[in-house]
Amino acid sequence: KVGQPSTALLEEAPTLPLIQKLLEEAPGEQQRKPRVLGHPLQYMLDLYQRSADARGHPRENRTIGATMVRLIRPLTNVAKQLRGPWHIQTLDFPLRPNQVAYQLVRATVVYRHQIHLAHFYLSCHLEPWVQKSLTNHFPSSGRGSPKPFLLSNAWTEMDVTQHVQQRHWNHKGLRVLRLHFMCQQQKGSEVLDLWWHGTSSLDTAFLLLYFNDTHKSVQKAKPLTRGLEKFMERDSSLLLRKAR
Amino acid sequence: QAGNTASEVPGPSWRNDGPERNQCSLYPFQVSFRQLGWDHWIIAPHLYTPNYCKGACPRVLHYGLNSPNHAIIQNLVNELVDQSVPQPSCVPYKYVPISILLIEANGNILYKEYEDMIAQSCTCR
Repeated sequence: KVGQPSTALLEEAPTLPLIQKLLEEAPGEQQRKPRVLGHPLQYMLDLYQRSADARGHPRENRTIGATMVRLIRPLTNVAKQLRGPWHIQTLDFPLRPNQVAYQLVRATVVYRHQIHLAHFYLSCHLEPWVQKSLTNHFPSSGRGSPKPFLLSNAWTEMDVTQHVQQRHWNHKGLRVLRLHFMCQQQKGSEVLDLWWHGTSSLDTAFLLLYFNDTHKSVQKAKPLTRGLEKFMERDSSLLLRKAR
Repeated sequence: QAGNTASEVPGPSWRNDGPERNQCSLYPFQVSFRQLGWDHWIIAPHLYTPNYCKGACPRVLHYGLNSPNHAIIQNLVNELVDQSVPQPSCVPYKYVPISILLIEANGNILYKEYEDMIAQSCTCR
């Protein structure tokens, strides 16, 4: 079977758990590597280098605190609004249905807090979506929002674990985490509308979900403890007699 | 005691053991994800060292092979009772995980630690 596409070989054994996982996660042979560049890719490469060596062995002293980290980019069809000096994007991050074997450890969102475009500096922040957030004085900048953590001159990380647990579905019935990305012009009062349309939401924020794989420990613990308990309940003296 | 019994019993497997260098042991082996046809979605690492176990299992399964009692009994059955019951096989004993960075079909990026991906030692069972 030399030369046969590897996914075709995998499909011959679809019931094995690892194979199922690979088939689920791997793009098709024809589909080339999706184009992911810029900060999201660099962020994950840095995370990888901190957590594993060049041969892929997980580092003993890794601080990642999870066995799986998924970087999710926002959906492209986001609503864009302009309110006075504020530029607002509604970012929807698609969330998969909860997988039983994976436990969410934490969720963070990484975003640009400073954007420099056409001689204008924009100062930005993120706020979790709530029903009344687009009313009254706008925006509140931080009140009731998680405290952001400065990553660099331009990027900030913010914990959104609690918000990921909440249930929200978009108009297509997809479960999403909805956030507002809000930027304010720092210089002058001139409304700068053009830049917004030229800036992709994919370049401004991404979501990170940290999971732990609980499948292995569950699988190992069950037969041992249950089997032994049953045996001991039935006749504890049997074990001693057999050993003798 | 099972080991002593087995060593005193002459049998066909004694002749098949061959020189010690053919005994069950771990062999290093490296493959690239490109060779596996997965380089279109796996970003890191580029190389994967699954290793493999190969070699004959000795008639007397010594302690270092970490063989379970069942393997010792199966060896005895093969020699004393029924040769259609095969001798134990040389297979991986301990594994270590590998961390993989990959791009999913929808453009998301995934870091994941996969368990039991690299053979670290071998056993006869």
